[in-house]
Amino acid sequence: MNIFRLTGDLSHLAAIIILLLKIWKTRSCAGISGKSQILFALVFTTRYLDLFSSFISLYNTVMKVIYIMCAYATVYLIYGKFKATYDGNHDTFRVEFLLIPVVLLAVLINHAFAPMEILWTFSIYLESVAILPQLFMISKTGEAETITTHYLFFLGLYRTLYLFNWIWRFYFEGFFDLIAVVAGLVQTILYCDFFYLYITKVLKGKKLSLPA
Amino acid sequence: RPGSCQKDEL
Repeated sequence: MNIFRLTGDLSHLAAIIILLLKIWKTRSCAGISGKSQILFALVFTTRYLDLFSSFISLYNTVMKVIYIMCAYATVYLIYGKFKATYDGNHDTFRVEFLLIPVVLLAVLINHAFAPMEILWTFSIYLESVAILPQLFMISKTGEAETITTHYLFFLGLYRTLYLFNWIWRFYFEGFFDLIAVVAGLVQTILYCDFFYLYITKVLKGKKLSLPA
Repeated sequence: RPGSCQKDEL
């Protein structure tokens, strides 16, 4: 555990909590892509199956359980409790265009051709692109609530910090996982445009809106 | 086992 890994995990946790609180406090999930949230729930479910097969640490177990529970709670709020506020008309990203290539890639390029390993690889690949329906929704409506941009910022920051974590682990532990690193790079790159808008607009007190 | 070492991450 190094500082990048820890702050990365906390950033991830912050993102998840910010989104849950936003929906809960405003009693609305307007502007949130339910499709992205379903994909994230799928990511956690397929990655954390090892909760049943191996114990790493109390920290590891607790964080995994929190992530999974929050992911399903978010999906429930969007498609259940606050369904009336869900903006399905703008959440039109074709998820099969992500899922099919990701399944194929996970079957073809993995560390070992075993069910658990393929599911883990699938979750890594899927996570790297799971935010696309959300970004697509924002580009379609041309704007995002400020609290939604904070969510996206912490979610993007998390994988960026993991990149530094992997550099650290490469030098000090000889650890290197090509699949995680490449997927993490892709994931981070997808946020670059958003990071730019966040820094130049939101942090200066302006609402994030895109030119028509 | 290849690829098993990273499973301590989240």
